[in-house]
Amino acid sequence: QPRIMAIANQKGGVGKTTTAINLGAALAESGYKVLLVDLDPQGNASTGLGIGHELRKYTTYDLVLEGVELQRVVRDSGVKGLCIAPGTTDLTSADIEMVSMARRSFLLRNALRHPETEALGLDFMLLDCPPALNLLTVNAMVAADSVLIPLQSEFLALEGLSQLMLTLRQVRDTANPDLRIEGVVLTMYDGRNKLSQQVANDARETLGGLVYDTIVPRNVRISEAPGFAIPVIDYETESKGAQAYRALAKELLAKQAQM
Amino acid sequence: QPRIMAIANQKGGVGKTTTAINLGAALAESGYKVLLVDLDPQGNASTGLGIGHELRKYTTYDLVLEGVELQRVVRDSGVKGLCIAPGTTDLTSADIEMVSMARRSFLLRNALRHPETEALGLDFMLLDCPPALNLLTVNAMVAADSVLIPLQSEFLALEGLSQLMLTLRQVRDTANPDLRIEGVVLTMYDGRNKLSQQVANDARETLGGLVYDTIVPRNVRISEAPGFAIPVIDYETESKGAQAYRALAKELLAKQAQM
Ligand SMILES: Nc1ncnc2c1ncn2[C@@H]1O[C@H](COP(=O)(O)OP(=O)(O)OP(=O)(O)O)[C@@H](O)[C@H]1O
Ligand SMILES: Nc1ncnc2c1ncn2[C@@H]1O[C@H](COP(=O)(O)OP(=O)(O)OP(=O)(O)O)[C@@H](O)[C@H]1O
Ligand SMILES: [Mg+2]
Ligand SMILES: [Mg+2]
Repeated sequence: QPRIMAIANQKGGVGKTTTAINLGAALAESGYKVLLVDLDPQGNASTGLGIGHELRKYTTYDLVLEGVELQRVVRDSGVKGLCIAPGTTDLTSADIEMVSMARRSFLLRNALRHPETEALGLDFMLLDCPPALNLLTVNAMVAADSVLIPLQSEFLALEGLSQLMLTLRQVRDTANPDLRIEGVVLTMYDGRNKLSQQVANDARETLGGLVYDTIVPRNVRISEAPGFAIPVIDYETESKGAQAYRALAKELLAKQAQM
Repeated sequence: QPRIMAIANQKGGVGKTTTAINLGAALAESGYKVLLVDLDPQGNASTGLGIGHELRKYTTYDLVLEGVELQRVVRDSGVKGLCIAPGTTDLTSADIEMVSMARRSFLLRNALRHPETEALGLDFMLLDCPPALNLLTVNAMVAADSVLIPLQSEFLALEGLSQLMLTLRQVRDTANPDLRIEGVVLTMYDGRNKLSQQVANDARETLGGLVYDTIVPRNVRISEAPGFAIPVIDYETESKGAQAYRALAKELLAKQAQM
């Protein structure tokens, strides 16, 4: 059974998609088979891997709301060992459409954990969530074994953490008792700036060992890579950004091995 | 009648809240009476002005869903000429609750344009939207005279623009025929970085005169200010960030005067 990780934080622009693409690529580089599930109506994870709107024959909308099997939605990403279930703007109305459906919070879990998906031979599924604690994000938390939380090193970023933790607890109590926090990764960190240092200190004080030692620095190569439709580890393999995501993959694997 | 501007972009972290707070403060400094309406469940605009959760007696949830009059929700922000209708995490479920309500897209418009609100003597209302094209954002577009679009100078930021324009057109065709685009403001611009320059060129090519001449640079004072619960023009009045938001207010007023 593949390990399923939701990458979630309702604060916008904190590096969810960037972490999904680049952690996914780093895990694939280490020889794992990884599926990236794009649950964001913006479809940035799909765009960031070069899958234009016209190439998205089946999408995660079809997966969650139309009952199309995962094997038909999954497609190649162009990166060895990394495949993707593309997103679509149709997901914008997913919340409203799911409201009246029975077991609405389990739709994604049922689609991803269907026995037929074993044939894909996956080691990991990374679920890229939209910037909201809406039904799509709840679906991801119900489907997942754990949640990875990117935390931008900015003042406003700490504000939403308690609400995110509350939602996690509610999902654990009502739908997914095994859900745990995979870890918290500090993103867009700028060592010269005291705000970044302050946020990092605050995060380690409140969250302790949940915060990875690996910190992802603000690195222009990371923000340039989506324009070339490739992960940063392929765009500029020696960049600080590429090194950080490789280190994150390593630390995450080491922590999982200890469990 | 006050001019009502929705500050919207479904891409997360592009500077919607930062623009709402600091443009609001710059307009207030020029002598206008400004109301900031916080429609984001994260409530960052309220936090950024020092209004803690325990101080938010009535919120925009009460305004939109409970029929509480605007005058009871509005409170002082601590900045002369700027008042605020605070947000709340209760807004997370607003979309689902509004789905079955009659005239659900007009709830905010009716609350803001109620005759009794004239007593507030406002010149501007700025509506800070969540990072989604959901019912809350649609409510803001239906209530507003115009939409101000912060555009982060990053590759992924251009991706969502066509979807945002599509939603604007749909709102204009179905609910608010006078809705126009106030303008597009480039945010977090880093002149040393060719990606910023490229995005700025692309934006001016596709959007022409809609893009303001004023560009908001990436400026650490802007991201520090919310930690002190004051706008950047009060936190560090000579900073590049404060100067940019004053210039934006001036350019916006000049453009409105020409209309
Ligand atoms: N470490 C980094 N250094 C520099 N730029 C970064 C870094 N991480 C992300 N970015 C850039 O910051 C922007 C926001 O990142 P991203 O889109 O991954 O965040 P997100 O949380 O997925 O946003 P949303 O809430 O809209 O889904 C993007 O333009 C991305 O390229
Ligand atoms: N010009 C700037 N220079 C530096 N930092 C900035 C600038 N504008 C915004 N920021 C910082 O970037 C982060 C994102 O900005 P902000 O929260 O205003 O975006 P948003 O679009 O409102 O996000 P959301 O989609 O979550 O509502 C914040 O931490 C903010 O302090
Ligand atoms: Mg994203
Ligand atoms: Mg905001």
